[in-house]
Amino acid sequence: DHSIASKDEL
Amino acid sequence: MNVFRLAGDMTHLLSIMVLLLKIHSMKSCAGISLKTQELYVLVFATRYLDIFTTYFSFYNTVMKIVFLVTSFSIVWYMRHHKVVRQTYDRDQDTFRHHLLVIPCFLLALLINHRFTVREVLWTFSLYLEAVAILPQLVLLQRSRNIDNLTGNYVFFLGAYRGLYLFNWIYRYMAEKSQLRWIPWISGLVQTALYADFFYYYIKSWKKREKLQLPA
Repeated sequence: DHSIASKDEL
Repeated sequence: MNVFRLAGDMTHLLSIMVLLLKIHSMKSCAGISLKTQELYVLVFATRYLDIFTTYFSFYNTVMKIVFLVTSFSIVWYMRHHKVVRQTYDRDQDTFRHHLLVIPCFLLALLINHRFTVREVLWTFSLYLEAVAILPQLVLLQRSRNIDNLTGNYVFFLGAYRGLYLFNWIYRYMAEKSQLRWIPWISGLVQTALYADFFYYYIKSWKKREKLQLPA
């Protein structure tokens, strides 16, 4: 999932 | 995790440590904008809603907790601590910060990756973070006396997002990550807002003079 994958940043 | 991302997170952490050091050791929040600090509480509270639902890594969870706890405690100190709150430059910190919140929220409703509550709030947090420094920059410009800790605090805070820009370039090139316009453009705007401050910060550092921003 793209929108989840990009949320490992703070 | 690449070196730019780690360095970015560390300067972000360092900026908060510098601010807490000022508050704890000097018992002072002179020159610090409560408006900006309140905006950061809102930024972290809306961005880290996934803390209980999505697990990325131990590092990720710990850092989120640190940012939430420290941002809440800074606001608490500035509002309620009997000594610290008396050092707050209330009369100069007059930026109407809620005027930033509403347009950022409307923009997040209009421009987002997906129209869900969590995604809109996450997008809102990015837009709001981009402009959250404005009350602080205005206060700095009004301050005749910017102490070292305050100057360093703002410098590290700006360096953090600048390093994230390199992180995104690296991830795009090396990890073939997808185009992520919302964080990229927000991050670019956020970093650009510091340009003026960086210029005077580096100039004063080179000349070993006290930092002062032109009014």
